[in-house]
Amino acid sequence: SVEKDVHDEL
Amino acid sequence: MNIFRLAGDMTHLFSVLVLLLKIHTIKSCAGISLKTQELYAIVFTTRYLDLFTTYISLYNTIMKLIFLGSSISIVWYMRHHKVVRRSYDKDQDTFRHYLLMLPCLLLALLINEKFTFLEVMWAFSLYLEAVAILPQLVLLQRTRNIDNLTGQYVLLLGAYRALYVLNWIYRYFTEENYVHWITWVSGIVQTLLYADFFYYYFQSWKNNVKLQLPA
Repeated sequence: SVEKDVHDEL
Repeated sequence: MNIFRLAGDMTHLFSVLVLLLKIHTIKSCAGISLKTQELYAIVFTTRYLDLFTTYISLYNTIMKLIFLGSSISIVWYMRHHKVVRRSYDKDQDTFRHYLLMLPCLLLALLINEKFTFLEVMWAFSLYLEAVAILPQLVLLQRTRNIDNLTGQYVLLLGAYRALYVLNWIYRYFTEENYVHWITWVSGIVQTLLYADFFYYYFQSWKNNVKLQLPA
């Protein structure tokens, strides 16, 4: 999925 | 965003505030490792390169800017501020921190989620963050009297890491396709490095005595 590729943590 | 993640980010933010408070109001950086602070500045600079390519949320952007700005300004204060730099324990802070960077870079080139510049830098920042606290822990061990602010700074940093581990466990069970092995393993290694410090911190707190680490 798209979300898996995005680092949304800091 | 779950409660563990938010609490983790907030303890991270508080740790930085405690350090800035010490530097700004007491004009002292005694007991703080410049080596660790330099590593953090490198960690956040290499990790947040995606600031220019990916928009996640306003929260995400603001926090990234805070961690970037604060880590760089702390290094600046410790190196160049005419009063603050005098309190730096230069002779005790001897960890050869640059030697940590090469293995982290090699590991990032070998193990990453994708072989792109941003992803290799992201992995590098995770590996480097895992070991960035080492100079600080060594300095604490050498410093006889650890002041409250320094103790609280390290405690908050450790709490931030521990809360992130809880956040990953929570996300793993509640989100589909949420698997980040590199982040998890380096994050757990990092958290374990604090375990020893935690032990002595709580002992001294329980016994109501000043924190002193064994030599």
